Amino acid sequence: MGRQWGLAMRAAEQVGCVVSASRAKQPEAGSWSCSGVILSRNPGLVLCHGGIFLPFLRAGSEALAAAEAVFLPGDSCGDDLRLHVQWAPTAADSNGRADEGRPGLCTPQC
Amino acid sequence: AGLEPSPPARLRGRPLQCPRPAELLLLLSCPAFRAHFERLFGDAEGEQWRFASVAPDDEGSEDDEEDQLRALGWFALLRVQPGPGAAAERGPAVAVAVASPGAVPKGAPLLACGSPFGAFCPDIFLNTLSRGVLSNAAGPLLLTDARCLPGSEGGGVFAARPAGTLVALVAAPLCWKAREWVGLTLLCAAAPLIRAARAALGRLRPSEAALAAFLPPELGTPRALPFRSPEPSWAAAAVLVECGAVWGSGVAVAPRLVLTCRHVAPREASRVLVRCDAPKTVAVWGRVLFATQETSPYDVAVVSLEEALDGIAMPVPTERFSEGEAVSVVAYGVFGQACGPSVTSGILSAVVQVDDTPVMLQTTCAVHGGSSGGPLFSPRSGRLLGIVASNTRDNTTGATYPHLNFSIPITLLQPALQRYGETGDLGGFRELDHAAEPVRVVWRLQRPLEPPRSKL
Repeated sequence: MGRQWGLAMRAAEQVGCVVSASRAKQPEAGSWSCSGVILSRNPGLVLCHGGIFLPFLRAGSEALAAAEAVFLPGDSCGDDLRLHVQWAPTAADSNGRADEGRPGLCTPQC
Repeated sequence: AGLEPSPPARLRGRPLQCPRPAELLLLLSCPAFRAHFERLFGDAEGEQWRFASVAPDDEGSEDDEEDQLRALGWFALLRVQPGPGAAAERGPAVAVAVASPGAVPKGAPLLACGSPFGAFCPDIFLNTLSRGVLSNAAGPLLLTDARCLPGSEGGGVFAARPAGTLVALVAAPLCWKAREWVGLTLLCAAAPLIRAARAALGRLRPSEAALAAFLPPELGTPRALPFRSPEPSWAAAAVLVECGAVWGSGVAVAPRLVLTCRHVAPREASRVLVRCDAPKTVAVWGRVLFATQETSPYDVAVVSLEEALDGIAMPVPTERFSEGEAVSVVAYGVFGQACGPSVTSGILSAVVQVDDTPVMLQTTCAVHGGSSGGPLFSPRSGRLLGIVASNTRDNTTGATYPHLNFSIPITLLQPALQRYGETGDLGGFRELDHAAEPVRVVWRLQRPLEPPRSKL
């Protein structure tokens, strides 16, 4: 089981990410964030929780209450929604050139 | 302010990718998840269920709380805008495989990976790992005892076998029932969300519909999975015991005999209904053969059934305990009949002995109201270690601690069970009413009595 855990941990860490949402015109209004999973790298597809989109729904939370609702298109949220996704680099990324020469650029301010 | 860290002595030292802009493609919901949620938690106000807030302000209004409940079963599919090196990105496009619904059995080990507090200090909190088991399942609504924190909503929960298969996403990391923290995390199975995404993308513009091809595949089907291990046979011995308005858990120790707690079935000769869920759901009437007296430290009752519980492998009692060994509690706590027994995992944190005889077991498994009488097993050996008697409450603050709980060692009960099985004599159980004072002191959570000191 120990080896299995090791493999599972590596797999989990390679697809884990954090998603943040904010308003383009009102960044001071704060941001909402949650965790997510990278489903595909190229194209980049991420699945995350829907709760952070509540403040951005054009029709308010009522849109989520409809029993028959299975999905809502992206334009259910206002145009001022700004999303960012951050993740740890994969081994391939670390060896690649994407971050070369930019150390510390991503250090977030706590 | 409480989350402001001191300067860390040592950072995890991982360079992070720059936050990459993304667009919202879809908001997705799993109707089956919502239906099961409604069934299990629907009377949320009556049962006083509360879930971890996804809003920044924990002291939100009732409207906020209602909004959060609505959003609890919704997830989002995003497309990340390609970075400057996108064309050179290597490796497979699909990043993860998804477990089919029902592929992971109850009790199977799981690994949760999320970012506590969301985007707060990702260099420290990104991809924090937590281990647990699949505690319960109702369709795509899953529960795990892997401990998660606010901000880990949307985080992935992965199987250990095959390693890294995505099982579910965190829907609510924390929940409380009647102001008691229930040490379980609410999950939504990943497979139905991926299916919903695939179907929904097909109804969008062609450029977006094409993205469906990049959604991860489901790994096999439940019947043909290479990794599916059968649910542990020992878990099937857990039963639900209803005695009038009171209910709790129990364990079948013989086809017609169930052990439970006195506070679940307190009156001898009273009728009780015993339900079990595996291998099939059955309900059998029985009567209380024996219940310890109120003065006994051992909270034990024995129920004789009118019909045999067929098809259940009777548990083998252990003969010894090892502090630190992995243990599991199987019990109907929290949900009762609504959702089959839950499995929670932990270790045997203490074996309290009096005169070299184990008289109390402590575990780190999450134990909730309704778990009393449920069996404590060693998942490694499958042996029965004891029955759960209580968790812990601080009467000063009113706080309940589900991860500190007390069980009665089966080694104390086994001689009486054997005697009853061979002769029908309940005398062995009656001896539980005459426990020595040091044992009573232990179960009252008092300090051992010191020998009287001479005043000379």
